[in-house]
Amino acid sequence: RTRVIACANQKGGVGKTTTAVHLAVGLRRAGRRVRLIDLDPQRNAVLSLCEEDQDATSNGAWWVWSSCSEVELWSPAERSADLPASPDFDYVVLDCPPNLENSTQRALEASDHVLVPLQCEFLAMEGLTQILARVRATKPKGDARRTVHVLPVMLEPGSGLHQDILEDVWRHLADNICRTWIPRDPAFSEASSYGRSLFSQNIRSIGARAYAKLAREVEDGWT
Amino acid sequence: RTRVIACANQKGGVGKTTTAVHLAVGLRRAGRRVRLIDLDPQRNAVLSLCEEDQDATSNGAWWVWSSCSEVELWSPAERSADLPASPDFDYVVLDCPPNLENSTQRALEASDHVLVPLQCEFLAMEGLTQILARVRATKPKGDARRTVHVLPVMLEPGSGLHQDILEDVWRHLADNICRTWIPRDPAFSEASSYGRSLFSQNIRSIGARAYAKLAREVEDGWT
Ligand SMILES: Nc1ncnc2c1ncn2[C@@H]1O[C@H](COP(=O)(O)OP(=O)(O)OP(=O)(O)O)[C@@H](O)[C@H]1O
Ligand SMILES: Nc1ncnc2c1ncn2[C@@H]1O[C@H](COP(=O)(O)OP(=O)(O)OP(=O)(O)O)[C@@H](O)[C@H]1O
Ligand SMILES: [Mg+2]
Ligand SMILES: [Mg+2]
Repeated sequence: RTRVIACANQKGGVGKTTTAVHLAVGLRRAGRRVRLIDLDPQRNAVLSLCEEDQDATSNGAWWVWSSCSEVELWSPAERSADLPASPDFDYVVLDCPPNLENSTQRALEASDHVLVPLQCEFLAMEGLTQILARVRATKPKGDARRTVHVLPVMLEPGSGLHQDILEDVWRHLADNICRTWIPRDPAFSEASSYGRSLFSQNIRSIGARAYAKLAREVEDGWT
Repeated sequence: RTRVIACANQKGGVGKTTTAVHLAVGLRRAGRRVRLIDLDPQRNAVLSLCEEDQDATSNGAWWVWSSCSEVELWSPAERSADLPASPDFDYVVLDCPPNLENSTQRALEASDHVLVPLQCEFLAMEGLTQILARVRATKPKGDARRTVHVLPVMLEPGSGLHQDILEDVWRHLADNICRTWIPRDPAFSEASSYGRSLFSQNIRSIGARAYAKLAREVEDGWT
């Protein structure tokens, strides 16, 4: 059955788009059928994966970015478009904007799993309580319980502060934190400037390897 | 007369709050009367400058954070509160959320100057065209022309990519770019975790010095 994963966090610039893109492409590279949906009006996922922000085909309330070769990529043509039925897909990954308004709320309601990228910085940490509370308050989808997975991102191994924050998060959120964490890798910005994922730009980079590990963790560990 | 400065950029996590906070405190330390207004429902400016996110006094449609000793700090108690009249102030600094919706639009309309923090990363660069276009399309405030100032932030001196992007920006936006640029300084995150600006946490840090330089540039150079 199809599993819907929402990448959400109301804090800006914490790696939602980078995570949605690289998890989707990582799962696709593992042989899964994946649809990535960019719910941010800024269309950053589209910008990161298409060389020209101009190659979409209209499909009713949706744009289909067929020029994107790495994963099937859609974005809404109308603000409150209902999410498209995706029965032929193993995974649908939703990239959310930096707020908890309608798009994010609908993404949470449609999701089986919520992936919360977490930057180990004070302001990003403060926002974590709010998104976790919102996920818990979101009505369940059928019988199965919605699961939350916090993903530490942009980690700098040399930073004592990041280390302390990470240990703190492990203690408090033991059941809801991913085993994988994503290191800081300057190559992400460069890859997006070419309209490619880091898998396609440099598969040996530490960033690509980390998201490949996350894709395996999702495949093996999330039920 | 009072000069209103809006810190705006629809891209998330590019340093709007850090810039609004440190420009406001920097101008205050230069002897000016400054009011900082946090327009983001996430109240990150409040979190960065108050040890407890709980010490506000109500003033009609506004919260006044009197526990903040470094600068006068307000935030809205109602979503569409009109900006408070501030005739006794030399500067009003507005921290905007990561979008171009109502709060940001009203901030732009109220502003004499728009300060756009710019992270030298591909996705942040792509968004620049949009905010600049929105500022130009915003109706003028009286006779004076509204000015736009792009501020390069989180610059890593070792990064060739940042250097290239910066030179590119200088070429294209010569008249609208600040002379000051803000280096990456891990001390910002730590200072905010103590509810203090970096001026109060460590005035000798490269981050504090850079914002002191920006405050001087605003005082001397912006008309
Ligand atoms: N692990 C990483 N290492 C280095 N840079 C990264 C990493 N992850 C993301 N980035 C960069 O950090 C910036 C912010 O990331 P991204 O745009 O994915 O965050 P976001 O949460 O989607 O932002 P927004 O809130 O604006 O939607 C981008 O320029 C991106 O290329
Ligand atoms: N010059 C800098 N050096 C290092 N870290 C910085 C710098 N400026 C800001 N930061 C950190 O980067 C993160 C994002 O900055 P900030 O919250 O100010 O951005 P923002 O644009 O206001 O984000 P949002 O879109 O969520 O409102 C914060 O954790 C902040 O402490
Ligand atoms: Mg994004
Ligand atoms: Mg902010």
